[in-house]
Amino acid sequence: MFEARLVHGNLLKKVLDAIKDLLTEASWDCADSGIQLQAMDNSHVSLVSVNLRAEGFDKYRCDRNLIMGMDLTSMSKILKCSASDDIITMKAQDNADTVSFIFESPSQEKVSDYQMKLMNLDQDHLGIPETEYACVIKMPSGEFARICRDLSNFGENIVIACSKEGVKFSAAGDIGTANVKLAQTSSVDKEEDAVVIDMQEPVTLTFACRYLNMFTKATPLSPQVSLSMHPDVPLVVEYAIGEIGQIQYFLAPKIGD
Amino acid sequence: PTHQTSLTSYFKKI
Repeated sequence: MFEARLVHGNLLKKVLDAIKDLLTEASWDCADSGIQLQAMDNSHVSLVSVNLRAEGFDKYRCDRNLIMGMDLTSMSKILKCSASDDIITMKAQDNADTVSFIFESPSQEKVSDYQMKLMNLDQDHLGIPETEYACVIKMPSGEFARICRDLSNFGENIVIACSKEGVKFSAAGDIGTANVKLAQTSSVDKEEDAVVIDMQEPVTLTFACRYLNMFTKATPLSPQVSLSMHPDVPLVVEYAIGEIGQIQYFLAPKIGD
Repeated sequence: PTHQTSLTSYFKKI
């Protein structure tokens, strides 16, 4: 028996919004410790990793490890049937071929129950080596989304250059060039407005705008985003999922011919 | 000109 109840059901809706443009189907691995999803996009350029800790749920029970393969478009359609303040429960029997989504209004006066067929997915899993990143940039997530959107107007790539002076986002194309520089903030009223750069050595890498823009669909999950960079390895873009976990996107860099 | 690398060239399939 698997059962996970989340009073802040809206977080689950936001997680789906953050992955459904990148992935059409994926497996949720349910264990005693929580729920995880790891999947690459079809072109094997990016990878999404979602981790929801068991203790983050208001009720969590997982008697046996369970892999629930889901069509994420269908899951998203079902979650759209819930209200933003609904309590969401996911439930499945051991070896079941369906999963139930139960939505309760905060007053408990309306209870909806949706069942969805599970899929058997044969997906590649990747072993991600532990990396000490040369640069970790923490910045407001809305600012990152804005920069990715603005620079997409100039070209298909964004160059991210991190040095001790700060971080510079650049793009170039037919209409001209664009550069946005952010310095580390000295003092801020709110922690979520801070730009903090932890740099061991300067790094400059190039990434496809298209993927960065898809990652920023996670912006509603968290006021801050962290970008971890290291020479010649994939970028990690990470958002917290409330108090219950995090979503990480890995993106392979573009390299010169 | 740049070309897109694949994640599988950095991370091993398990």
